[in-house]
Order: sequence, then structure tokens, then C-alpha cells
Amino acid sequence: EEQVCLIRERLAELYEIEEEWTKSAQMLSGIDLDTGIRAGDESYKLTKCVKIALLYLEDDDATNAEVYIKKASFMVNGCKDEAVILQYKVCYARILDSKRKFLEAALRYYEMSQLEKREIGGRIVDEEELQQALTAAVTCTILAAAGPQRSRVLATLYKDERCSKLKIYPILQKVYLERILRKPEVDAFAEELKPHQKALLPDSSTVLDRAMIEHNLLSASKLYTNISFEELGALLGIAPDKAEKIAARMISEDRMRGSIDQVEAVIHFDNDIEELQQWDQQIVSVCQSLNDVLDSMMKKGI
Amino acid sequence: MEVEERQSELVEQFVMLAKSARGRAAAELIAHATSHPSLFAFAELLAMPHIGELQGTEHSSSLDVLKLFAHGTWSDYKCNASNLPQLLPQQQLKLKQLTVLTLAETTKVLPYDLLMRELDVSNVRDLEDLLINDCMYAGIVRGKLDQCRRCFEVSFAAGRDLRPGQLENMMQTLENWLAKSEFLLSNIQEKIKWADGMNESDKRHKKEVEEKQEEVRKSV
Amino acid sequence: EHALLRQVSSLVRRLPAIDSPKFQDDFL
Repeated sequence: EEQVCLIRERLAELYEIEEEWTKSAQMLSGIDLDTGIRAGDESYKLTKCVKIALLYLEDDDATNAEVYIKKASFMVNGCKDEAVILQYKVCYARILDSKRKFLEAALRYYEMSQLEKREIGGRIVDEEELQQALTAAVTCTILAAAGPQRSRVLATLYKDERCSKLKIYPILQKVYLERILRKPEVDAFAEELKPHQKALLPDSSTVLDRAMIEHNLLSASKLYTNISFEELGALLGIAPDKAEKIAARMISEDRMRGSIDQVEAVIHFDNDIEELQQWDQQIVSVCQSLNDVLDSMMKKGI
Repeated sequence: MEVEERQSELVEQFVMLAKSARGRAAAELIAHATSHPSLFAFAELLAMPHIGELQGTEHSSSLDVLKLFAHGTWSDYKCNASNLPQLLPQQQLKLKQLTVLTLAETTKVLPYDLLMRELDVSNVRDLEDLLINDCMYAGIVRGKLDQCRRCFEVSFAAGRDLRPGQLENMMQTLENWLAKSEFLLSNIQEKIKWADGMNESDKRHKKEVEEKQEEVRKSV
Repeated sequence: EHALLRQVSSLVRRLPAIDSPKFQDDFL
């Protein structure tokens, strides 16, 4: 059994060098980790499970990767090897990302981007890798379904000054400021995405399309009291009936406040705040402006 | 305030440059200032001596452009286009942005028809894109677009340079506001006094009722 | 002070703070 194990490991290495990721993973997964002579060696088992999961992920095979990362999750708490733990975290985040659990993936990527200790298991984690993790966190957050939780993560990322140096920052800023994203910006963002992030959904739109349309719809609700579906479609760059369908879904999922008048083909966006509160806010901001003027006068010695 | 804060440095830069720029250099400075995407204030530059000296020279049309950007609108430009140099695209956009600010001075609800006429825009989509991208996202106005009523409700608009004669109006509005605030304040104080009075009389009434209750209880 | 005048001009324009009919009902 020991010889078989060694041969498999050697073959897996060769497949890996050939970038035959799935074959390499299959070779390793043939090693009996549950009953063989290694069954007692938790560290060896954990290392192998994480390795197999990473190899499957190289071929974007999140399903098989998840099988092994689940096995690893039962052993990782007892592990002392920081390198393996980090690999496990990377793997877990990438599996969530591949399975389009974008918000969970974003949180894990962000946690990894904040790694303090750079020297792990004799290897240096360089700035570039941390930036990649941060960029992945931003990308996944942008792709996540619009709503309050995503807004909180966006706020965290936007306020993290490391993000202002990322290439993806302009789009992060517009998404955070709830501004409508125009097609050129979306296309530029699309170029940076991984294949699975551009995958087709059952309704034959892509993950990106859906994220962008929902985002733009929410952004439009901040700008409009009401809008016809004709114009909304023109604004979002999609067919009016599709805009209506997505708006209806978001309203029913309580991710946007509003009502749809199908006779007039108009969507009316509800204001989250009552008129009286609006008045209070207006009075507060008028008084704030007055204070600003008085401060300016003070500063200028008037 | 944000707009003022953002552009105060720019204003200072251009004023500094205007101290040494004369003739052609001053004309180029005006073109640069009226093209800058973040500058919406021109009164300071207009007040600089070297800029005023352009009057009557070969560069006086640049001075006219600066006056147009300080106080005028897109319609003013179109009426006077033959006497003014051809505006660059970024200058045209800026003058339209300034026109929205001027329109927002008169009323808080701007009808689409008025906006489309004053901004020379032929359809709703283009008008709304201009208001969204170049006004709301530029931070010079805040508000809501209402397609059913075909109007733009302005909740905030940055201040433009004051036109001659506007100061009196502004003082008058401030006086009215002061008077109204004082009236409201005295009104509220009166209501508070009334409420206190009512509270006192309720307390007295309640005390009388309790005393009467006590008497009845004793007699029974 | 042109900047100050612009600020006051912007401030003055925001009065009255709100005058929508719905507000009147809510306020009353």
C-alpha cells in the first residue's frame, strides 16, 4: 500500500507539471485516506484533501473540490500547519466563489487580504497576492445580489484605503455610491472576471448581467420617483419586459421598495422615509448649510 | 458646501495664475477655466484686474465668454453666438450644467419641456442622462426625476455666481426667512405655553375630582 | 466673498424646506 501511495503521489506530481489538474486530483484521490496506513495521520490527510480540492479548482470543478474541502473542514481545526490552513481558506473561498455564493466568498477573500503574518510555512505571502485577494473580494461583492448585506460589505471595502489603489476601484466607487454603471464600464469589468463568473444562468443571462441590472435598478430607484419600463429598459440597456420582470422580483424579495402599474407600464419607487422625516432631513440639511456659511464667515473673519 | 469645498482650491489656482497672465495668456486662462470639469465659479476670476483689461482688446470675446459662464445660460449663448467664439464640447457641457443651476434658482420643480428647451436636448433619455451623469453625479444638484409628471424635483442645487441685482433678492429672502422663523418660534412657544396651561388645568381638575371622590367616600 | 455668496445663494434656494401637498397632510 505504501508503494502504491508513493507511486500515486509521484504520478500526481507529473500530471500537475503537465497541468493535467483533474487527472492529478484523481490520482491523489485514489489514495485510501480513511482506512489505509495513513488513516491516523490527520495532518497528511488534511494536506491531501486540500491539495486535491485545489487541483479540482484549477479546472473550475467546484463540485468535486467541495467534496474534499468538506472532508478537510473536519480536520482543519486541529491543524497547526499555517501554510495548510491558509491553503484551506483560499480553497474554501474559491469554492464559494465558483458556487456563486459571492457574498460569503467576498468575506473570506477579504479576511485573507488582511493577513498580518506574511511568512507562512517558510513561504512569503507577497503584497501582490494580498491585492489579488482584495480584488477578488471586491469582484465577488459587486457580483453578489443587491441588498443590505452587500451594501455593508461594499462600505467596508470602499473605506479600506488599500482598495483605492486597485484597478477595480472606479467601479467599486460607483457601485458603493449607488451610481448607474454604463455599458463601457461593465464591459471593462467583465474582462477581469473568471469563466464561472460569466457563466449563463437558467434564464440565459449571465451572473454579471444580473448583478449589473439589479444594481442599476437600485441606483435608478435613488434617482427616479417613477419611470416607464420603456425608459428603464433604455437606461439599463435591456428589453422593457425584462426590466419589469427583474423589478418585480426585487420588489417581491423586498430588496427594493416600489409598485408596478402594468396598465401604464410604469414603476413607482417608494421613498424609504416618510414626508415628515423628509422634511426633518431637509430642515437639518438647511441648518447644516447655514452652519457651513457661518463657519466660512468665521474663518474669513467676517 | 461640498461643491464649494471641492472648487475653492481651483478658484485660488486660477486667481493666482490671473495675477500674472495678460492678453493672450489671460484669454487662454479663461478658456482653461471654463473647460475645467470641476469648476463652476467664475466671479473671482472675473474680478481680477488683468482679466478686466481684456475689454476692448482683441481678446475681449474671451472676457465675454467668462461673463457668460459667470452669469449666463445656454440660451444666452445661442442668442449671442455670432459675437462669441465657438465653445469647446466641454465648455458647452459646463454651460448647460450652469443653466440647470440657474433654472433651479427659480423653482424646485423643473418641467422636462423647460429643461429640454433651455438645454437644447431633443429627447427624454438624453435629458435624463445629462441630469444624472453631468449634474447629479457631478454633485452640483440633488433631486428626483419624475417621468409621470415629466419633471425634475430639485432638493439641492449648488450656488452660481450672483448676477448683478440678485443680492437684494437674497437679502429679502433671508429677511423673510428670519421673520418666518421668529413667527414659527413664537408660535411654538405659544403652543408650549398653551399645552402647559392645559396640563395645569387638567391637574387641578383631576385634584378636584379626587377630593370630591374622597368626600363621597367619607359620606358613604 | 463670492464663495460665501454662492453658498448663501444655494442655501436660500432651499427654502421653503418642503412644500409637497402630501407633506401638508402629514404635518397637520
